[in-house]
Amino acid sequence: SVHFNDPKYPQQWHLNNQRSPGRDINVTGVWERNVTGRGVTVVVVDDGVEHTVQDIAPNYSPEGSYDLNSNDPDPMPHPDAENGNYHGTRCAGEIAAVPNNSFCAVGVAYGSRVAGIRVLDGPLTDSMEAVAFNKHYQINDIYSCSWGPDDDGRTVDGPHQLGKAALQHGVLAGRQGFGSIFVVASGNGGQHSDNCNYDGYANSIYTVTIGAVDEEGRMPFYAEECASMLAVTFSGGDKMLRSIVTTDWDLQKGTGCTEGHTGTSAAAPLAAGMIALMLQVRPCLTWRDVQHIIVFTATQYEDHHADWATNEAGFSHSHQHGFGLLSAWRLVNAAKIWTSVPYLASYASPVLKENKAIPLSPCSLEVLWNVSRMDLEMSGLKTLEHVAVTVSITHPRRGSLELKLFCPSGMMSLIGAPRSMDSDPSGFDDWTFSTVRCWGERAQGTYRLAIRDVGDEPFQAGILRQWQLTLYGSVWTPVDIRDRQRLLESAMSGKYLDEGFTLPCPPGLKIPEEDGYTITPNTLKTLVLVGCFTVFWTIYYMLEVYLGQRNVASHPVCRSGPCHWPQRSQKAGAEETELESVPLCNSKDPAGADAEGEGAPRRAGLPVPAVREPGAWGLSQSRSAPDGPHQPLRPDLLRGREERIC
Amino acid sequence: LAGTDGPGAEGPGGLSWAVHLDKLEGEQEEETLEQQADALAQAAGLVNAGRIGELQGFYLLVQPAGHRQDEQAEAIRQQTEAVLARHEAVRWYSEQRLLKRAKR
Repeated sequence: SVHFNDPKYPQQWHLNNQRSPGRDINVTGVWERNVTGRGVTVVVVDDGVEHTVQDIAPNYSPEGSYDLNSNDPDPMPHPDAENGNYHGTRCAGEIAAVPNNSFCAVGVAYGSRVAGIRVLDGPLTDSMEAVAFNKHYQINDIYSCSWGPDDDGRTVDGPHQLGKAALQHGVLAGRQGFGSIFVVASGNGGQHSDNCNYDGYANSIYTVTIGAVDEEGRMPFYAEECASMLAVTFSGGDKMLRSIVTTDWDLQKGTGCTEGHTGTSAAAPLAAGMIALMLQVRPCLTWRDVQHIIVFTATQYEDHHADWATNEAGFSHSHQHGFGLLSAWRLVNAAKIWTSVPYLASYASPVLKENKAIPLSPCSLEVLWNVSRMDLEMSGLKTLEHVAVTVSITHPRRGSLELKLFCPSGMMSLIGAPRSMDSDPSGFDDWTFSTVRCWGERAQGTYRLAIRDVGDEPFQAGILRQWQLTLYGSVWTPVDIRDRQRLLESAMSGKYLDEGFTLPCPPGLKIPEEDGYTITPNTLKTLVLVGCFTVFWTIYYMLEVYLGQRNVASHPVCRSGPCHWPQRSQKAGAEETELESVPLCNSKDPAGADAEGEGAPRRAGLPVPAVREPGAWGLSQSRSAPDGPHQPLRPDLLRGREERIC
Repeated sequence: LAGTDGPGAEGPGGLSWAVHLDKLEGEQEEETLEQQADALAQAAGLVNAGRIGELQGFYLLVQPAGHRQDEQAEAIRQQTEAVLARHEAVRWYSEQRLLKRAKR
C-alpha cells in the first residue's frame, strides 16, 4: 500500500519486486507500520558522501561525519581522474534516500540518518582505519563498509593491530555500550576463485559479513564463498539481470541517480539499512543480538549450486549464501521481541605445536583437539557462535592448501579454500580462519582440523607448524536455542508489530567521545589569516593616528601656545562636519583658565580641544566647508557645541 | 586506492609510528599519557600527532614537516625504532604503512 512519487522507485526491484514477487527484501510491510529507521544513524565508511544531493541532504548527519583524507568535518567526495568517487554516495542512497521528493529513488531505511566518513580517497594506514571505525561512535550506530583488501585471489589481509583494536573497542563501547554494528561486504573475487576467509574483515567475529545474490537468487559471478559468511541480500548479477537502482552523485558524469550499482558493495548497505530498521524497533539490541537475529531469521532457499547443510542446532548454512537471504519483515519482527543473549563466553586451546607434513591429496593431515566439560567450566560456554582456528603453515604455494574444520557434531566448514591464483610462498603466519556454520551447536567435544595439499607438485611440501582453536559462544543451552527459534516463528505473523507491543529497553551508558577538539587545518588557516589581518590594520591605524598627531603638532598655528583659529569664513559648511573636523589642540577651558596652566587637568597625550572666540572657526571651514550658501553659526548652537568640544 | 607502493611504503606524508604506551595509575592519566607521548616523540625526533581515535594509550608519532626524503629514510627508521624499542613506556609500536584497500 506504500506509494512513492520517486521516479525510479518502480525500478527498485530489491525493495518491491513486481516482476518476480518475493525476490526482494520484503520491506514494504515494515514501512506500512512506520518502521523506517527513525532515530538510527548509519555511517558509510567509503570515498565520501555527496550529502548535498537532494535524495540525501534531508537525512544527512553532519554530526556523524568526518573526512579523514582531508582532515576536516565535511566528507564530500572529490572528483578524480577516474570519475570514481561516487561509491560512498551510492551506498548512502541505498540506505537512506529520501522518499516522495520526486527525485530518483528510495532508501531501505528512509527514516534513518546517514553520515559519511571519507577514508578511501587517499593513502590509508592502520591508524586511519582505527580512527574511522570509532569516529563519532556514540552517534553512528551502524558502520557500513563496502570495501576490503584486494579481491585478486592471492591476497591474505585484514585489519591490522589498530584496526582490530578499534573493532573490538567499537563493539565494547560504541553505541552507548550496546556495541557498534560493523557491516562488511564479503568481496568480489569470485572470478579469481577468491574466498572471503582470506579477508580479515569478513573473518572477524566483530563484523556482519554480507554476500550477494542476483535477482534470481543465485550467487553472481563476482561473489565469493566463505565459512564466515553470515547472510546474503540482493545485488546486481550478470548483464542479463538488473542491478540496484539508487542515488548517485551529480559530479562529473553523475546525474544524481543510477541503475547500475552492483557487487557486494551494493549488498552490504542494504543489510545495514535493514539493521537500522531493527534498531528502530529495539534500540538496545547488542552487536551480538543483531548477529543472532540474522542467523535465526535468514532463510535458506532453493539453489542447486549451493551446498546447504543443516547443523545440529537446526540452522542451514551454505558457503555461498551464509544462513540465507535476509528479510526485513523477519528481522524486524524478531527484533521486536528479542531479549538479549547472554554475555560472550570464549575458550582458547593452548597453541598446539605440530610440525607435521601435509600430505598430497587425497590424503590429508588430521589433527584433533578435545574440549572437555572441565575446559568449559570456567567460561560457562555451552553453545557455539563463531569458531576460529589460527594456523602457521609453511608451503611454497599457499593456494594449494585446503583446510577443513569439523565441529564435534561433524559439521564441516571449508575454512581455507584452495586458490589457484595464490602462488605466495610465505604460507600462513598466525592467520585466523573462522566459521559460523556450527552456530548454536554444543561446544564440548572433539574438533578436527583436516589439511591437504591439492596442488600438482609431485612432492609434499607443506608443514603445519602450529595451530590454536578458539571458541566463542554463550551459556545458552541447545534447549534455549530451540525455544528462541519457536518464539521467533510465532512473531513472524507481525502481531507484535501491530499491537504496539514493546519490551523494556535499557537506555545504555553515557560514554563521552574522548576525541578532543582538534582544530582542522582549514580552521587554523582561517584563524591565522584573521589574525594577520587584525594586526595589519591595527598597525595601520596606529601609524595614521601617530602621523596625524605629528602633523598637527608641527602645524604653525598651534606651535605658538594656545591655538587661534584662523578667521572663519562666513561660509560655514555643515556644522556637524566642521565641528567634527576641528583638530584637537591645547586651549582654555570654558571658565577662561588656560587648560595648560591650572584648571582642568590635561589628558595625557591628547591635546584638549580649543576654546573658541567668536569668529575663530576658519581652519576647518577652509578644509571641509563645501561651497554653497552658509548660515553664520548660531551662538546658542555654538555655545553648546563649544562646551561640548571643550 | 591507497598508495601504489604497497605495504612497504611510507605513511601518508613520510614515516610514522603507532605506539601503545603503558597505562599509568591514578588521576588524569590521559594528560600524563599525552605528555609521555610528547616526550617520547621528542626523544625519537618525531612529532606527536595525537591519540589514535578512541584507543586509549595509542598515539601516532610522525616525522616533523620538512623531513628529509627517502635517502635518509632507512637510517631514520632504524634510529627511531631503536629509541622506541628501548623506551620503558612503550608497550608496543608499529610503523604505519600504506594498506591496499579496494571498493567492492
